[in-house]
Amino acid sequence: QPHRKQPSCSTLGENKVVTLLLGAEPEKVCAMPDPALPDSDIKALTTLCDLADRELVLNISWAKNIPGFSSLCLSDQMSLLQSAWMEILVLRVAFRSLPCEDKLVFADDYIMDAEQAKSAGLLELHKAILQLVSRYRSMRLEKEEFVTLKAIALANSDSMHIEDVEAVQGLQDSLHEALLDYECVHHREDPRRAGKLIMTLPLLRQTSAKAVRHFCSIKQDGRVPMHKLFLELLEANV
Amino acid sequence: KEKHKILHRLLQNSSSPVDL
Repeated sequence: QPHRKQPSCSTLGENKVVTLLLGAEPEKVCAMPDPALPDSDIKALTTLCDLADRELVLNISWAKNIPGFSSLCLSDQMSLLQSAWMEILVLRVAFRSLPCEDKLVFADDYIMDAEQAKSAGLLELHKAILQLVSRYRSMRLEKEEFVTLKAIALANSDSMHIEDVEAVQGLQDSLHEALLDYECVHHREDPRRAGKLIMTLPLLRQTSAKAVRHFCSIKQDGRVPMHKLFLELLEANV
Repeated sequence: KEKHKILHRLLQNSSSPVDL
């Protein structure tokens, strides 16, 4: 009989892993669209790619602060990030957009409605991310849940190149446990809430894959300048 | 790995958070 551990609610009501994840959250990034450029699809896409590149640097630093991530071998750390980087970016945009109806908050100074998304050729992606936002809004996703789910998305990225599968499984287990523990204390009224949150991950992956495909085609087009880290990760997903 | 130089360098960099 396998040992089945029930989530044990922490007595203080605060899960240590969740607290560490809250502390690891990156600072806000501003988009700062170039005021010298006239508004165009190229300008919008350039602004988004530049913003994504700067967020990626912060997200790599964030990953290193996830309890247990830095204990993985360097190759597995790279594999997880190469698979999940866009999911992390998309989940961050979705969480920032929760207070806004029908708009995506890429940054405080860069909020995009459907009309602007259409002009930038991003309408399909905009709709897909808004579907995710509406799912999280209807659940009233909390910051503690968001940070834990984001770490789970990274640990559960299904890379085909993992060397130490047990170590990655251990990281998934500890983050899963942290989510169960948090829900056990804060959402006793809904014993299925943790499961409901995990069940949003397929839509996150689907949306992220859409975003990667779209930005790959923009890259091939060659009209939008992209920074090296963003290019490197786009190429990792091809 | 050679193809992923920047990711590799950022992960190896011990200072955290990474300077932009």
